[in-house]
Amino acid sequence: FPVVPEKEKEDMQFAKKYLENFYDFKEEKHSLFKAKNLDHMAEKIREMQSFFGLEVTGELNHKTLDMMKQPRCGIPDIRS
Amino acid sequence: YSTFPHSPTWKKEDVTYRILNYTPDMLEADVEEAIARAFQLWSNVTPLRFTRLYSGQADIMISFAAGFHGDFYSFDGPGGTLAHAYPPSSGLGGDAHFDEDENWTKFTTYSGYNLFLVAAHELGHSLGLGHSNVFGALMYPIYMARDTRDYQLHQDDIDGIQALYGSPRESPVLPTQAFPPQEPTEMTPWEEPTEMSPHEEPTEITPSKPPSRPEDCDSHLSFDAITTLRGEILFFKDSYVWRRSPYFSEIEHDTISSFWPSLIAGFDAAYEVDKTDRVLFFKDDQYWAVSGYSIETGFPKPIQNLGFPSSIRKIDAAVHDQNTKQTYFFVGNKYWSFNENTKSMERGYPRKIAADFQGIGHTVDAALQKNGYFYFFHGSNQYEVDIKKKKLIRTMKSNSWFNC
Repeated sequence: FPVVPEKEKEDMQFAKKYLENFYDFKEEKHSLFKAKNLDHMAEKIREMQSFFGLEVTGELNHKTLDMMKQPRCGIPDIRS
Repeated sequence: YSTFPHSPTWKKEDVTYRILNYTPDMLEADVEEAIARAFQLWSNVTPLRFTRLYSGQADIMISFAAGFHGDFYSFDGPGGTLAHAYPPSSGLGGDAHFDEDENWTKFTTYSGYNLFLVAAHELGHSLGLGHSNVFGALMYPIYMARDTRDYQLHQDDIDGIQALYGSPRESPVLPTQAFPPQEPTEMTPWEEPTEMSPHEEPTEITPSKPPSRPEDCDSHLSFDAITTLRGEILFFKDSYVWRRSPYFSEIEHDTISSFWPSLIAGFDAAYEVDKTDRVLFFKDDQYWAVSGYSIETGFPKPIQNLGFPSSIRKIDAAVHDQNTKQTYFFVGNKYWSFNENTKSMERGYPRKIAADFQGIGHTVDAALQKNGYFYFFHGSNQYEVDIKKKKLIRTMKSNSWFNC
C-alpha cells in the first residue's frame, strides 16, 4: 500500500482519540484483523457524523475532521 | 436532548454550589457573576434553587484546573476540550471543571471562551442533562460564540431539564446569594461592553437600536455585503448576519458583534481572500482585515491605501476571483480590479460595469463568488454571472440561498 503521508497519520490518530473520548470507541489493540478495527472505527465515525448532522459516510473526510477540531465540552456525546 | 444513563437527578430542590478557585483571566467578581447567571438560566425554568457555599462540601464544586487534575478526563491544553462536569450523585457527582489553559472571558469575544456560556452548558450536565444534537441548543457539545446579553435557553434545553425536574413553581426564583445587582449602564440594552485586545483601536459604537432582523424568506430582503469565510457564506444586513454553512442545513442567525465586537454594524462590502484566510470588511472610507475572529493589527486603514482616488469615499461591493487572484470593487456604475498578488489596482480602471458584465446595468450592493459563478446582488434580486464570459446567466431572489 502507499505509505500514508504523515499528516494523514496524525489526523487518523487525532480521530481515534476523539472517538475514544466521545463515542466510546475501543480499539482492539491486539486484534489480528486490521480491517476489523477499521470497520469498527468507520462505524463510530458514522455515529459521530449522524450526531452532528454531517453526511454519514464513515470516512474521515475533511468536514468530519474539521468538526472534530472544534472546541467543545469534554463529556462524551454517547455512552455505552 | 439526552440524559445520563439511568437519568440521575438531584432528589431535592435546594442544590448548593461552591467556587473552589478562580481563573487569572477574569476578575473574581466576574467569575462569580458568570457562574450565578449560568445557574439562574436553569432555576428560571425548574423548581430548583441554587445556594452558594463558601466552605465545606457543596453538591456542585466548581474549579479551574489544567492537564491532569485527578479524574479520568485530563484537560488537553488550549482549545480542544474546554470543560466537563459530572451528573448528579455524591462525591465527584455534579462537579464542574474548567480547563485553565483556555482564555476565559466575561463577554463573547474572538480571543477567548465566554465563561457564562460554557458554565451554563456544564451545569446542564451537573443537573443531569447529556449532550443534545440540536444545533443551537446550549447542550450541543461544540462551543459556539454567540451574543449572550439576553441569552435564553433553547427550547430543547428547557424540554430536557423539565423532563428531569418539572416546571418552576409560581415565579422564577433568583439564587439566594444574589450576585451584585446589575449596575445601570450608560449603554442601551443591546450593546455589550467590549473587551478589546491590546492591538485593537477603540472605535465609536453608535448607540442606536438596530431594526429587528428581517425574516429569511422576506421577498424584499436585500444585503449590505456578502462574503465567504472558511467555506461558509455570511450575509450581512445592519448588525445581523445570516450564516450558511456546509455543515448544517439550517441558516444560523448571529450579530456582527458576536463575532467582531469592535466592528461597527452596517458594512458596505466584504470579501475573502481564501489563500490567506483573510476577510476584508469595508465601511465608508475605511477597511478592516480579519482572520477568523481576530482583527489584524493596524486596522482600520483608509481605502485610499488600496489605490482608490481620494474622491471615492465608500464602495458598494467587492468580490475576489480565486482563479485570477483579482478582486473587483464596485462603486456606482463603475468597477475597479485589484491584483492581490501585486497588491495594486490594475491599469485601465475604473471601467463601466455594463461594458464588461453583459446584462448587469445597475449598481451592485453586494457580490459573492461561489461554485465558479459571481453573484451580484442589487436590492432583493441577485444576478448569476459566468465568471469567464462575464455574461448574465439568470436572475434570482437575493435570499435564494436560505432554502426559501
